Amino acid sequence: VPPSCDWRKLKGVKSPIKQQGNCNCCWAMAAAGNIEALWCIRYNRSVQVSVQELLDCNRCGDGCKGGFVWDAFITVLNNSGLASEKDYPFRGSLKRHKCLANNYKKVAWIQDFIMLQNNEQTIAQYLATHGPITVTINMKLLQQYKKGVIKATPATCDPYLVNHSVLLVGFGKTNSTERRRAKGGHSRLHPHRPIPYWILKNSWGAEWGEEGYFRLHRGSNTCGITKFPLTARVDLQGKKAPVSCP
Amino acid sequence: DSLWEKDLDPDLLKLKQVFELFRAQYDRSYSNPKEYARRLEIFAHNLAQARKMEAEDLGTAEFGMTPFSDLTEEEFEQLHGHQKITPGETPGVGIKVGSEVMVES
Repeated sequence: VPPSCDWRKLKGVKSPIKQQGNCNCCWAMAAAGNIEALWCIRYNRSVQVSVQELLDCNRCGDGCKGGFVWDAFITVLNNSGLASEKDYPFRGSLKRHKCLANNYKKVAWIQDFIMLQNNEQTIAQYLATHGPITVTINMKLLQQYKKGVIKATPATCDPYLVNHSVLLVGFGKTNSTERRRAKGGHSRLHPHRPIPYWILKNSWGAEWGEEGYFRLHRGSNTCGITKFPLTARVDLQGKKAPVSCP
Repeated sequence: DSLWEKDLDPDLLKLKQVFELFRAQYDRSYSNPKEYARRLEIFAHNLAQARKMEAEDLGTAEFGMTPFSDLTEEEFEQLHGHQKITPGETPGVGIKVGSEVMVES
């Protein structure tokens, strides 16, 4: 596991921050972000896939009323891929829409999907060698979040009550200047010890958080980040060249 | 309004000013004065919560005014999460199929 990894630094991987609005479709946006990033890393192809297709063609057909990342991947497998965001754009309304998957050309597809072990070291290793993955966390602290690294306890953020899916795009450690700046020079615990963190991409627009991203402490299962680490696989096992995270 | 505001607690006046900044920044309007008062109350509660979160946080996080500062925790979860899950339920069991979906004719 390298000391840091940030897939946003790889050309083409950093796609625009999605905005789910009042549609409970974080699960679809996280899955779409996962597939887009993997296609860019694996095939050097920058694609934006249709989130609306994931909502309309979901097995329950009520995408804006919530769902899970594995539902999104099952939809991609059932539809043999996804149309582009341009062809099949996001509408985000609570109204149900007919599945139009057959009307458009597929721009990306997956071989299968997997859930990683519930272990932050394993997650970091997979992230660094394959690409961004989706995770599902407790979003309680995100409502008032502005910036910095959130380090919660089970009492302040229940790791079992996960309710929001996002894309994990990297990890790193704070430098001492950030810590001083964040807490006005009055660090309470270890003034010079860097804090390891995860970098996560949210789907609440670029106005929120750190330009649409946020950071969670790495190594303490903050907000249940290890509960459902899922990722698509875009190539056949054993038939891939190693990739390295910037 | 201005006469009435003179009798108010200065902290409340300051809060209202911050709330007006929030409304301007995130383009919020409310249907009636009662709703405005309710949202102001939620906003004040959330700012207090943000202070508490920042004090309890063990990292470097800063909490404060965000686009969601006029929502209750329940509203926020219902609007922006992936769905409401009761503690102890397995996720798959929590899925509601169809029944509450509004369909336009």
